[in-house]
Amino acid sequence: MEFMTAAEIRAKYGVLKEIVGGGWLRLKPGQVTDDTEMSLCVARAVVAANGWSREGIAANFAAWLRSKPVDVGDTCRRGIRNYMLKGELETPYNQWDAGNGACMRMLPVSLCTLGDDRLLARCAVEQAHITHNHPFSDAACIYLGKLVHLAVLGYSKTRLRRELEGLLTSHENFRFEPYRGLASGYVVDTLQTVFHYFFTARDFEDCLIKVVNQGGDADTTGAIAGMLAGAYYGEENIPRRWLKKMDRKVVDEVSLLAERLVTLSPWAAAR
Amino acid sequence: MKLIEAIIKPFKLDEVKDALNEIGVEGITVSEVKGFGRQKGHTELYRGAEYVVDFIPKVKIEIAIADELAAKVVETIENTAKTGRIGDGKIFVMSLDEALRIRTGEKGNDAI
Amino acid sequence: MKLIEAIIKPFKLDEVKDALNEIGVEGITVSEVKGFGRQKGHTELYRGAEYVVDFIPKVKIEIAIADELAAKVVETIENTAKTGRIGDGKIFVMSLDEALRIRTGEKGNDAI
Amino acid sequence: MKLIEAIIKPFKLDEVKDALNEIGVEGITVSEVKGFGRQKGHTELYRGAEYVVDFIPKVKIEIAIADELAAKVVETIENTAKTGRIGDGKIFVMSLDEALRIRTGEKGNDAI
Ligand SMILES: Nc1ncnc2c1ncn2[C@@H]1O[C@H](COP(=O)(O)OP(=O)(O)O)[C@@H](O)[C@H]1O
Ligand SMILES: Nc1ncnc2c1ncn2[C@@H]1O[C@H](COP(=O)(O)OP(=O)(O)O)[C@@H](O)[C@H]1O
Ligand SMILES: Nc1ncnc2c1ncn2[C@@H]1O[C@H](COP(=O)(O)OP(=O)(O)O)[C@@H](O)[C@H]1O
Ligand SMILES: [Mg+2]
Ligand SMILES: [Mg+2]
Repeated sequence: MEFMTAAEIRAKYGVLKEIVGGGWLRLKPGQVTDDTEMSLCVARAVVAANGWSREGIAANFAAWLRSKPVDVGDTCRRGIRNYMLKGELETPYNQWDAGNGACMRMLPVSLCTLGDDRLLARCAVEQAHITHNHPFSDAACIYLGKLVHLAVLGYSKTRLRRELEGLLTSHENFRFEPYRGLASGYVVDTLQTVFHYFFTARDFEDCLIKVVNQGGDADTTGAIAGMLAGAYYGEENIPRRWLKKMDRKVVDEVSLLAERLVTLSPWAAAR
Repeated sequence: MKLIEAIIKPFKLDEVKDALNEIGVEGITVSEVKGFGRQKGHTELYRGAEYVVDFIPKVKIEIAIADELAAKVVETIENTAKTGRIGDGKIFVMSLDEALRIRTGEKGNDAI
Repeated sequence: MKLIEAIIKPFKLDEVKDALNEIGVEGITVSEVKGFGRQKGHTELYRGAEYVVDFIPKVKIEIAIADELAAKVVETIENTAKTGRIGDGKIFVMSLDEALRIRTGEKGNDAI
Repeated sequence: MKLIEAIIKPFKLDEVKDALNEIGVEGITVSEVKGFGRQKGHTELYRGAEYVVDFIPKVKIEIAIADELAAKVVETIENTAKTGRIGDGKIFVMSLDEALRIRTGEKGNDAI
């Protein structure tokens, strides 16, 4: 659905509810792309280092870039290339860096920082700045992390919505009520789409179907919605038929890494 | 920003592309050209046949790149495209006043 | 004077030429090139297997133009060649030290 | 160093190459291009047939040359490529920041 408009999707699929592959990258059903692969880079680096490692994450990003992935965002490529050629772990501030590329990697960051807001904020921004250096992206990453923390710890949607008010107060532009229907790669549009459907959906499947059928930067809005809805509704709420179509190796690795990341968190250490 | 123009032996294209990929460079524009060189009457292998003709098929690669990365790109092409035999080609570096990505309107280093 | 080099999707050539004519630009030089970038190649069937041809045909347009008209030319190409989908291409602007019309020997802005 | 780019009528290529050899220039890179000119609907002779089409086949010659030889090269091409009839073409001169001979690693004037 990536790069299609909502109207184009409606015309072609009605409402797409199944994993069918295809699209501009000609993917096989269940094949993952940059959102998942970059998240795996983060997760693997943290697990390998038994803790946060900005250098390890950057090195994994570089190895991933060299492996000729099926797609790489323009901003991500530039940031990783600067690391490869100049060893820079932080790209300079850029007014055009307000894309969603750093947000889509927030799940492993959230898991390994569970229980510590300050650690979350520091790690969220450190990994973001490898490719994206912009206050909107920073704020979005931090708040996605906070919402995942609350969701994983079992808090209600109302509690999550109250937490989010902090972002909406400091950054009015993220307000999503009324929802404008924009789902582009601009981090504000992406998060508005994710928040609008997450807070009004009835379950994981409903949330994801609605987000993805909005089109635009659908692989990333879907990934971020999946992160929030997955944390909130839990594993058992993920449709069986979707899981069956996923690349088996990826599913297994993600499950393993997720558990390891949580055991590395301050929350686990405190138990 | 710089525009790097490299004239290389055609069979070296894939190797050069792979080497550029190793340093994170993927966007390039390629054209088929004919080379006339200082060395006369040398033979070159092209599609399995030996040529003793005045022009030799070459490939031209154009790469727009940020100033600070240009030297690395030149070095990479040089190391990969070299065979040590006549006709290996040239690399030229020009300054760009402006670059623009048509799809998004991004300019400067964000365009490439 | 500037030399504007635009790499665009081939089907956009006529539209871009017309748009340039509209702003009084008629002299251009065009070549067929191969693009490598984020846009992926088409698939072809070869010996029963599907494989991706990694390059995409593009068209390169070169336009020498007076300094004061360069921005307008860039804007015109950008607006016409854009589809909003990956692979729309690039526009590069370089400085020319000199331009000459061979037929008349005219130099500078009178040459182009 | 300069990069000289000349767009000329295809039948003039051999004559221009010979004239350049006469002044000691042997290394050039040539490509086939399509020209669109200010004069609409004019006819040109190409391979014995008269064309009244919007594009005309041209040949582009690129020559990297030391600064002090650039004027001579431009003059040589101009005198040889000229027929006095529409479509004779253009010569553009650009500055090169760097030139490198891939085979030897030589830079600057030793590269070309
Ligand atoms: N001065 C020049 N300007 C532009 N292209 C050149 C120049 N000299 C050589 N070339 C290109 O480089 C190619 C290799 O040049 P040649 O002289 O045969 O060998 P080498 O680069 O090994 O010295 C030529 O076929 C031509 O395409
Ligand atoms: N750095 C570059 N230097 C020269 N040409 C490039 C460069 N990057 C891209 N191109 C050309 O632009 C075309 C489009 O680039 P691509 O990355 O596919 O999409 P987009 O321009 O939409 O970002 C490529 O096929 C290639 O011809
Ligand atoms: N502004 C320009 N930029 C780039 N190439 C040009 C430009 N104007 C003309 N050309 C090239 O020069 C060729 C001859 O131009 P044309 O206008 O037909 O005749 P003349 O050069 O005799 O005035 C064209 O076919 C085209 O290849
Ligand atoms: Mg993607
Ligand atoms: Mg995306």
